[in-house]
Amino acid sequence: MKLVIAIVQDADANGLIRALGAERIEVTKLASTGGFLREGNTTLLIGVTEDNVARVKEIISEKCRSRKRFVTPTVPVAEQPEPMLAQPMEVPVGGAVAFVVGVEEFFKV
Amino acid sequence: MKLVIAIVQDADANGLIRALGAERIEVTKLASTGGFLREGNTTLLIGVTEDNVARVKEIISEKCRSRKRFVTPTVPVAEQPEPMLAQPMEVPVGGAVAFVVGVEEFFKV
Amino acid sequence: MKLVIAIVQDADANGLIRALGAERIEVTKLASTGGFLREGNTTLLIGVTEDNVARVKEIISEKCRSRKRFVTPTVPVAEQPEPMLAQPMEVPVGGAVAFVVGVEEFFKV
Ligand SMILES: Nc1ncnc2c1ncn2[C@@H]1O[C@@H]2COP(=O)(O)O[C@H]3[C@@H](O)[C@H](n4cnc5c(N)ncnc54)O[C@@H]3COP(=O)(O)O[C@H]2[C@H]1O
Ligand SMILES: Nc1ncnc2c1ncn2[C@@H]1O[C@@H]2COP(=O)(O)O[C@H]3[C@@H](O)[C@H](n4cnc5c(N)ncnc54)O[C@@H]3COP(=O)(O)O[C@H]2[C@H]1O
Ligand SMILES: Nc1ncnc2c1ncn2[C@@H]1O[C@@H]2COP(=O)(O)O[C@H]3[C@@H](O)[C@H](n4cnc5c(N)ncnc54)O[C@@H]3COP(=O)(O)O[C@H]2[C@H]1O
Repeated sequence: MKLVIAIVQDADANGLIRALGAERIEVTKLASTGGFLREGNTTLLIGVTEDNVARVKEIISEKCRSRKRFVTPTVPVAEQPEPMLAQPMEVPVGGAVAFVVGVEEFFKV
Repeated sequence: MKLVIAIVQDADANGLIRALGAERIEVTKLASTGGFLREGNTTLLIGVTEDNVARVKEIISEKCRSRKRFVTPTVPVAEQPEPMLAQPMEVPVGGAVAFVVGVEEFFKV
Repeated sequence: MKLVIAIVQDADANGLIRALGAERIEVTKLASTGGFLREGNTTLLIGVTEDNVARVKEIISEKCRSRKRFVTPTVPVAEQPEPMLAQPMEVPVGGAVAFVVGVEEFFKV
């Protein structure tokens, strides 16, 4: 058993969960927030047998796509020459980030 | 140190947390959602010494019980002959699902 | 790659996230609740290379501090001689609790 902890964009989360469910891959969804952009995103816990990890990776790649976000960087007021001149910055946000963690024991009640 | 990541039904969560606390087993609670039923459930993080994992399993088995949920499956409109005919489906929801994960390092500040 | 799962007090969370971001250490934030005090706290997922774990520990120690909370223990009504006599109890709450978990595979989409 492996636990895949995947952080995906809210826009892709429901499509991904449906695609996993269609192949009877169970998943639990947690609301989360990105540390840098402070925007909402989704953290998924996906417990699968070892031989299913590759398929989970494929489904994540199919369902999640990277996007660009325009953010106006908030710099401390003292450093800002002209508030009007703070140029919006383009920040790429990836489709998904995922950690595959070993599970020593799995039990159901 | 091991980290038990347990997904339990909301109805059992508080009783379980109280039972763990009575044995000084510390726990952190996260609100979560089931991928299939899209209903709220609870994800618990329980960091315990290796010799306490068995006791945590026992307490989870005592405090969490499986239930049946009746859901009317939502099928895409085109496939539904008569909306009235969509039979409610009985879905068993287990008491708990838990992953025991190895902890390489544990620290407190 | 290691995954640091840290539980910190809400009061320290934003300062910690900013300090991690300043060193380009990425982090995801989850709202959580303490099992004993039932108060809100913050769970952070911090995926870092192995050689960065020590630096993450240092930043957590710098940014998180322990505090004391005064709580009036709620005992079952029957046992309480005089509601007025329930003395508030001082409970120390640590700055942070963290679990470092091994990552078998890390992928980005
Ligand atoms: N200090 C910094 N300076 C400049 N640009 C920065 C930066 N930190 C992050 N970014 C950029 O901003 C995007 C959004 O980051 P955020 O932290 O809001 O949202 C992140 C975070 O919630 C999570 N994440 C990514 N790597 C992580 C890691 N190693 N550990 C934990 N969570 C991670 O996945 C989301 C998307 O990450 P992704 O890397 O695709 O996309 C990132 C990255 O392109
Ligand atoms: N391997 C895993 N990894 C991560 N999280 C896991 C998991 N196994 C279970 N969970 C979590 O535990 C909840 C209860 O699962 P259980 O298998 O007892 O009970 C399940 C199962 O009996 C049934 N079910 C799940 N997926 C199904 C599917 N594709 N087709 C038919 N029935 C399904 O519906 C019940 C509720 O599922 P739901 O997803 O709403 O809620 C799930 C999910 O949040
Ligand atoms: N091994 C572990 N696994 C998972 N999560 C863990 C953990 N150890 C700590 N935590 C998390 O960190 C928070 C702070 O814990 P700390 O031990 O510093 O501070 C604790 C501790 O000093 C005290 N405490 C906890 N359980 C107790 C009990 N059964 N009896 C007396 N005091 C307790 O109350 C403070 C707040 O506890 P609370 O549960 O509200 O909030 C906890 C919990 O959310």
